[in-house]
Amino acid sequence: IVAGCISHPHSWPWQISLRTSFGLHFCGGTLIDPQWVLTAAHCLEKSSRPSAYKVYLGLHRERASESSVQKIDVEKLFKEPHRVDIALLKLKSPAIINNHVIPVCLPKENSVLGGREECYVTGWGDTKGTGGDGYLKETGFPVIENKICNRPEFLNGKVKSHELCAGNIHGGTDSCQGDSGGPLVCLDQDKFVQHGVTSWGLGCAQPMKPGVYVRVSNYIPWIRSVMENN
Amino acid sequence: KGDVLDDYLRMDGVWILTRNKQFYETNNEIECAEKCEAERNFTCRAFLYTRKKLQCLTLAENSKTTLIFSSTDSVLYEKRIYLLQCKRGIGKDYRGTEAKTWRGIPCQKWAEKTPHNPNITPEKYPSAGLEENYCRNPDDDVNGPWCYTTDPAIRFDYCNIPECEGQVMQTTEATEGPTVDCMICNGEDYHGNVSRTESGLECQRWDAQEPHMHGYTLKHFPGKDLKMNYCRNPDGELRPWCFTTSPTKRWEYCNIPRCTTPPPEPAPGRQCLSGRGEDYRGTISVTESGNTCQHWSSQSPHRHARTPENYPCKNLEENYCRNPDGEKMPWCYTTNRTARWEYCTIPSCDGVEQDTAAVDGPEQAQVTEECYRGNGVSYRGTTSFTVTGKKCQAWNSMSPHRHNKTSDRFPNADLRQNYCRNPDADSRPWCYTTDPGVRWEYCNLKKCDDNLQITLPKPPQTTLEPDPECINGNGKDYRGTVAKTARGRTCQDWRSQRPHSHDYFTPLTHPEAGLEHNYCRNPDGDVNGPWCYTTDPRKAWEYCDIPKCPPAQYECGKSKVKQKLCAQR
Repeated sequence: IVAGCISHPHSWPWQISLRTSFGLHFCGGTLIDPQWVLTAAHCLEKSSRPSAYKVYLGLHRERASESSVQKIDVEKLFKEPHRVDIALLKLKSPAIINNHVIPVCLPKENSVLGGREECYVTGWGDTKGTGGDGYLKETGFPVIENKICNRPEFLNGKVKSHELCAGNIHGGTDSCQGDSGGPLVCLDQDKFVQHGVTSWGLGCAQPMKPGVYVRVSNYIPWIRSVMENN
Repeated sequence: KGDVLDDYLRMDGVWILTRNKQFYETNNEIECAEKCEAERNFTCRAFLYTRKKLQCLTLAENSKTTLIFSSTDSVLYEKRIYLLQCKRGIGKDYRGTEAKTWRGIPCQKWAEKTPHNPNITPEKYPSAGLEENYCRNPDDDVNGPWCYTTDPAIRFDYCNIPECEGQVMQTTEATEGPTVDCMICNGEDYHGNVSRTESGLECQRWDAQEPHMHGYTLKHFPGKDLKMNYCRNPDGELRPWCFTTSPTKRWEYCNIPRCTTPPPEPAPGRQCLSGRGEDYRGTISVTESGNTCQHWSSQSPHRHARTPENYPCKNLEENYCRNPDGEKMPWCYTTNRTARWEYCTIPSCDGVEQDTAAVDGPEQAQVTEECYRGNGVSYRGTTSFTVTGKKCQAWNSMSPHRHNKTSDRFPNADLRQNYCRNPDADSRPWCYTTDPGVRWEYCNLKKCDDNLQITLPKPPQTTLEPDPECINGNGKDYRGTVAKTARGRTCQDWRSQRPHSHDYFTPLTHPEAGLEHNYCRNPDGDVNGPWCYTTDPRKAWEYCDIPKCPPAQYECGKSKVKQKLCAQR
């Protein structure tokens, strides 16, 4: 996360850290059910073997030295069948739900954001020298409607309808490498709902180049069917 | 009489599919219109003209009655009188489709002889539009359009045709009522029924998400009249637009003519920030980072389209901060080449409005509540200072702290002025503070006297702390007090070396494993769960029988720790 701030420990209890089998963080993800994690498909490019990955939950520090940390192996990987940058991980055993580990809410199928919502992204990714490395950082910014985001001065038609943009028009704060797969959540009344999976961007925190997130509401039927059938 | 084309409504880039048509070759649209006027084979309601081929096609049908396709080279001209569902004067040129009398009796077809044998027939009055059983006024009746009725007892009766008013034009959606088909300013108030883009594509309905998914819904843009698939300008664009039904063209501007009347006199506007500051008309011309604003009429150093000409009603004067496009607050292009545009810091009107509210009628009478009950969710008093004496920020203000505790998100929380409230069921009333360094604080309020407290049912317990007497997973986190093995043997104290000596699993070697007393524990992550050394000299250790915890009940998306919600905007 570029700029933003270090979050209150365990205030984003659905954020997971996707790691190599040796424990090296490389992507984020979100707990959507005690045994299921949503992440980006591009985070799973290096290996198609579930044993190559580990999911860390309940952590604030990247070092994962807290006693609240749960480390769970991955049982199965499910990439979206049409090569959209979204994937599901089934954990070998359910995460223990406690004050440090709580699933996020998913949006209603095909629900849309109006382009004014205040949303938040979190992660342990690159900070581009803005500090807070090693801690779970957060930053907030509005969602930008695709009509605006696809203007020539923004992302010039690169944003597909199954994606959404979010960021500050001036840049300055953004998600970045290492935050991929993590959540973009928006407050709906008193609950956080995951509307995006961190996917791609043109650089990080550049003016007029907001981050691009996979639009979760488009994939609710797929998520539901994978979870029900597995 | 002006141009013959004045009687037609023009639509570029479309083609309509009709059965009755006649081909001609003409040099221009005017000649084609003359062909339409002179058409004898059928009633000409419209014509298509293709400039490249000089092709003129007179048509018996118009866009109200048949299919429309996009076709880049052609232009459709529809005779206005056939699009009107209202009458002008006595309605002699009324060509609408009303076919009932004012009493609701169906009209007889003009060409039929029963139940009444008419004197006025299509043959005798070929130019009177006596088609089907539509109400007409072929004989200049001062009472307006009429028809022979299908009731044998009533030979004829008048129809109830609404009057056309001034420049008002009614289109096919007769139930929508008359609508003005021109726009003033940037068409933000345009409520007309045009539903095609400038290239002739049909608009997608605003309440549809196909073929284009979008966020311009009624919910997100209330008050923007996003009905049907009509062109609108909900977001400060140059002019009305719509998403199109073409999968390859997400959205496009519509061609809405400008009204000939001059734009309305500008409202007086404010000198302070209220809401998003769209009505700010002050003279601040410096951005929040200290850059000087570029003149709106200048294209240097930043080229842009927010010019006074493009936005005639937005008071883009000099280089003053303005919000012509529904941004969060007034802004301007800056004279700094590296900062294209920035927001401005405009003092809030909150104080002024607060004073005004105080003198409002009885409904605004201020409630005096010096204490709160329960967690203060129902507190409706007017305290507006925190425990450390900081003044509260108004809930509808985003300065100095941006937040999402707004009255539209929490409509029942009474987020008025800057009064302490508890919209999120925190432990007591709180507010965002006006101190930029302190986002929020609890308020300087006491809990009401317990004796006076009303006992309310407690909300369901939502704690997620594990039940100490059951285990999750392998029970590594088990911290309960079971001290017997599954076979009933008593556990040995972890600090003791008798009867079994053990160096490895002690409170000193595993300080985080909870090795207290002789309670069952799982310091080594044994997959079979907690265990203990036993007091039976014959059995060194044994598993304990501790029940599995039921699946935790949780509320998704709700953290037990409040977020910072930090945002650098």
